[in-house]
Amino acid sequence: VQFNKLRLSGFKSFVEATELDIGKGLTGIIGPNGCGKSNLVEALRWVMGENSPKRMRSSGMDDVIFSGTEQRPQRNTAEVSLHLDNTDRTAPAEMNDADELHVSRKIEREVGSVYKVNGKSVRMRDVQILFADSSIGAHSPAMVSQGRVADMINAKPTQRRMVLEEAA
Amino acid sequence: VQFNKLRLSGFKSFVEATELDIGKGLTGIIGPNGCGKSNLVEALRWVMGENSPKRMRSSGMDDVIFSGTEQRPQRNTAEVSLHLDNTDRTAPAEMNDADELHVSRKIEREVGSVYKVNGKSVRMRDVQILFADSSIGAHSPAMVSQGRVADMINAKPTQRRMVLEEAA
Amino acid sequence: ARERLLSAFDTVNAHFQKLFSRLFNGGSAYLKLIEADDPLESGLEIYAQPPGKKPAVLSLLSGGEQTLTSIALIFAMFLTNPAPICVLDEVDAPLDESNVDRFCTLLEDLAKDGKTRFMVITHHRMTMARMDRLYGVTMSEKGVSQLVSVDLAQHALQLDQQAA
Amino acid sequence: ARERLLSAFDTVNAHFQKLFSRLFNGGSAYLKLIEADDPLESGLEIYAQPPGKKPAVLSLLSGGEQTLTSIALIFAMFLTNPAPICVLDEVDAPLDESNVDRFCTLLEDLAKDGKTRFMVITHHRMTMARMDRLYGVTMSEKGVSQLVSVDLAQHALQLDQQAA
Ligand SMILES: Nc1ncnc2c1ncn2[C@@H]1O[C@H](COP(=O)(O)OP(=O)(O)OP(=O)(O)O)[C@@H](O)[C@H]1O
Ligand SMILES: Nc1ncnc2c1ncn2[C@@H]1O[C@H](COP(=O)(O)OP(=O)(O)OP(=O)(O)O)[C@@H](O)[C@H]1O
Ligand SMILES: [Mg+2]
Ligand SMILES: [Mg+2]
Repeated sequence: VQFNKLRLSGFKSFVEATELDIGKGLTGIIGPNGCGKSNLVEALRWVMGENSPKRMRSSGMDDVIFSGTEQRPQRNTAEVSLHLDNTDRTAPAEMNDADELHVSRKIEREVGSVYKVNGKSVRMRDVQILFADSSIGAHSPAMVSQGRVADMINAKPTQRRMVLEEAA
Repeated sequence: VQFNKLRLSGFKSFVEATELDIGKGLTGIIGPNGCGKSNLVEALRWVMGENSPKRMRSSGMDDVIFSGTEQRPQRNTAEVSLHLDNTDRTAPAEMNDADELHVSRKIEREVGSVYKVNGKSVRMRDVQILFADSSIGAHSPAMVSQGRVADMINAKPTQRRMVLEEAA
Repeated sequence: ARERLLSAFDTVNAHFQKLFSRLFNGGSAYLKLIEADDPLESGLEIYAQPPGKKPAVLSLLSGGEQTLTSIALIFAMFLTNPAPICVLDEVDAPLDESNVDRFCTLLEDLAKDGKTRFMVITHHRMTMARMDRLYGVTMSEKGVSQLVSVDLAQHALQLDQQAA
Repeated sequence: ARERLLSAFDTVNAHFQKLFSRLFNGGSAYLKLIEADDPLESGLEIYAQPPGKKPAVLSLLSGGEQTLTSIALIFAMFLTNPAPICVLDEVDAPLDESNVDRFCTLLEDLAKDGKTRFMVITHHRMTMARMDRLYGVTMSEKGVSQLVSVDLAQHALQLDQQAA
């Protein structure tokens, strides 16, 4: 599969519907401290099935929903979707009959998350497997969150070995 | 007391005798990765009585002695000295009769460290007290080692309180 | 000891609140002792509200915001017990240009009473440009460090030429 | 599981050694399983020797050297199981100019088979200049993020003007 677009709405500071084109090669993301760059990274991990709030700098999963500012009220839902190209037909069998895969996750305050692939409800596990089969996912070594390099440097040797095991 | 000069010889990568003038105001230290900037900071903490090798990125205190390169053999001693201005006479009584204080620490491989103030041997404790009385020292909040800010951010609340206690 | 911690806490907290607002050009923050009735058993929590944002514990802020908030706390402890020297090893690494600018302005302010000398290790060009003098550390011979004086004006010129 | 770990270890170690020498323009490094006979109980230690220096465990290296070595390990794991996307959030923060340069050259090399798309969050001007396209994230309304396309040439020009 190939990653084409990331869409967010109501996710953390991205209250307005936002679309990020993931082009070929190297895409740079720049901006001042606190403007939302790492939130984009978290949105990507979240839609791929990140289910630990701690790993999203949150105490509860509802914390990823736009919590409001002095000018705007909080939202009650957040949605992130990923548009994948599947022309190489490398997706799992049940999802492998389409050129394009549209994976989405929507959370409703105090209700929970719903995952969909091409409009059809699926379990979180199905989404995690879809990405795991393509050697990617929320915890993949290819997803290097802010501070992760420093954590690796400070990690005990046994913790580092576990990272290697997960990558294997 | 006021800090005037730092001298190093045989300390980590500073094998050659080196003198750093600590001028008034803001002194910047720049250079490529791995060239020795943090070694300078460690030399300053070391002469003020840093006695934990772990806090010097070392397994044993002898590790601060120049360990040699392909071109040069290792050294067997390392020395760091600090030149302080004591015209305000704020040093502890036994050292308070001189305008200038010359504090030095010399380590000999497998023998240990010797501290001197103005040429006279003193105990490590005396040197630590000299600096503590001036609200400075190897573990002072004013000595911000590389990575210490990240450690503070990741610290548990109880660990942070201990930092505050030490600063008090 | 309990008295000493509480009194230090109040002084540090007062400095911290002012320094935060200076470094963030607005907003507010405060320290709180939590998790225990006995201060000597408690935890120190940091609450921060950058301008226009909701208050949050330190762990919910962005990387640069966490760094700037911690710098405010470090200097708050420093002002509580001013030292004759202050050494900062690459504390400005995660900061953007406008935060580095305010960080440097604060340094200039802390340095102007002449009682504290600052040593600032940095890779940031803006920070280098705001120093009173620069020393370069080089390893022209592999594994051997050498200290050289760097002319500020000359250095800024070289950097501009490299960028062009 | 033991077999899988040992086989992954060998592949990652082989990639790691090559990537280290590329990022450091020389020197050598290797991984070692330590502390236990059973690989599933062992620790992973990293030994690195930047050009002209003595071999040392990771914890004895400088901040920038530790970062560059870890980047080599991350990409070694990536090459062992190549992913369709790779996201790097400010990994270049502690690196000096020549290391950022080699880091970018490695990225260009990893990207050229077209199988992996890279998202690189950075504050480094050199990294920005080496990207194929740039997106800026802004908060012109406080607390609300907006994504904008940034013209590379235009951006580089603005930065030069700021620096002057
Ligand atoms: N649920 C939420 N609702 C609204 N805003 C949020 C929410 N969660 C986080 N934020 C805001 O997002 C900001 C953090 O953004 P982010 O971590 O992406 O910054 P960044 O661009 O990566 O900055 P840096 O360069 O410092 O790493 C915080 O200031 C926080 O106020
Ligand atoms: N005992 C020793 N003898 C010789 N060289 C040593 C010794 N101890 C450390 N070194 C060398 O000093 C170097 C580290 O220097 P230092 O940490 O000061 O770099 P730095 O300038 O702070 O770099 P960075 O910008 O990456 O933080 C290491 O590469 C190491 O090889
Ligand atoms: Mg960030
Ligand atoms: Mg350093």
